[in-house]
Amino acid sequence: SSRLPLVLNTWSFKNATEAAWQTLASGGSAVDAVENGCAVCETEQCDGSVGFGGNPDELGETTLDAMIMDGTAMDVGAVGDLRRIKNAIGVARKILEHTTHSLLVGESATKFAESMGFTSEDLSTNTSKALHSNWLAQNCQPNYWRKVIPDPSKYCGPYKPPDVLKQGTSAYKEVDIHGHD
Amino acid sequence: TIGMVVIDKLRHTAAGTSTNGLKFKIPGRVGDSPIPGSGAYADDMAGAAAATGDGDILLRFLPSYQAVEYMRKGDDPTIACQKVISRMKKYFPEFFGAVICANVTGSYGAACNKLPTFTQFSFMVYNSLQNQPTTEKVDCI
Repeated sequence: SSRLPLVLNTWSFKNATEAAWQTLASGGSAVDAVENGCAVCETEQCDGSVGFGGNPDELGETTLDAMIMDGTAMDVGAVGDLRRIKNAIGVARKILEHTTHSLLVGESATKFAESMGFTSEDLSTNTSKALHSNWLAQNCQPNYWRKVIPDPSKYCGPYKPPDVLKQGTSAYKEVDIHGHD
Repeated sequence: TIGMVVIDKLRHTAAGTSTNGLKFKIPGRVGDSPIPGSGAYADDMAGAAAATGDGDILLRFLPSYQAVEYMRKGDDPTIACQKVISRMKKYFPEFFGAVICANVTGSYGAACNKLPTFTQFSFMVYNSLQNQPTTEKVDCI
C-alpha cells in the first residue's frame, strides 16, 4: 500500500496521467481523477482515438463513448454513440451522479447532456473530414460489412442482404491498430 | 481510446474510458469502452482494470471484469491481465487488444496479444514511488 496512490492508463498519454495525479494531490477523489484524466485526453484528442475530430463513422460523423465506474459504491455512468458533445467523460460522470441509470446512448444522450449544461457543437474537424473523403475515394475500404450486396470488399453501400447467403466469410476482420477502442 | 485506473491512498478504486471508437464504423456501433466490465471495471475489494483494442471482440469477454475477478482470487495483476488475454486469444488468435490491471495494494501489470504489427504495449504509471508519470512497456504474448 506504500505504492498508493496509483494512476495507471493505457497508451502513452502522459498529460492524462499527470492530470489524474494532480487531481488526487489536490484532494480530489479517485472518480474525480479518472474524470479529469480522461477529459484531458478528450481535449488533446489523444492519438486521434479520443475526443472530437477523430475516427469518423461511415457517414463522416465523430461520435463518442465513455464510462466511469466508482469501485467503492459500484456505481457507473456511461454514454454510447454520443453526438455533438465534446466532453463525453463529463456526461458519463453526470449520469453517474444525477441518475440511477448506467448507460445512455445516441441522440437521447445528447439531450441529457444539454440538460446538464453541456454545449452541443459539431465534432468534425478538417482532419476527420479528410479521413472520410479519402475513405470514400478508396471505395469505402476498409469497412465492417460482410455477407451483403454489393460486395463490401470492393464497393460502397448502401448494402442489403443477398437472396442466398454465402458461407465461409470470416466473422473476424483484423482492425487497424491505430484506430482502437 | 484511453482507459484509466485510479486507486487512492484509502484504497478507493475508480476506472474509466473515453473513445471515439473505430474508424469508419457502421453508424450506431458501440464498442467495449462504455460497457462496465468490458472497457473498465473497479471494485474496492479487489482492484481495477481497463482494456483497449478491438472493442467488437473485447466486449464479448468482459475482460476488465474477468481481470478483477482473477485479482480477487489472489492473482498478481500481470498474471490476471495475461490470463484475460489468453482466454480471448483462444477464440480469436489475431485479435487486437491489451489490458491494464491494478490491485488494491498498488501492484499493477499489463498484457497484450502479439500481432505482427503489435508486439509491445505502452502504458502510463504514476505512483507514490515516482515523481512523474512514467511510460512502461510490456511484450505482448
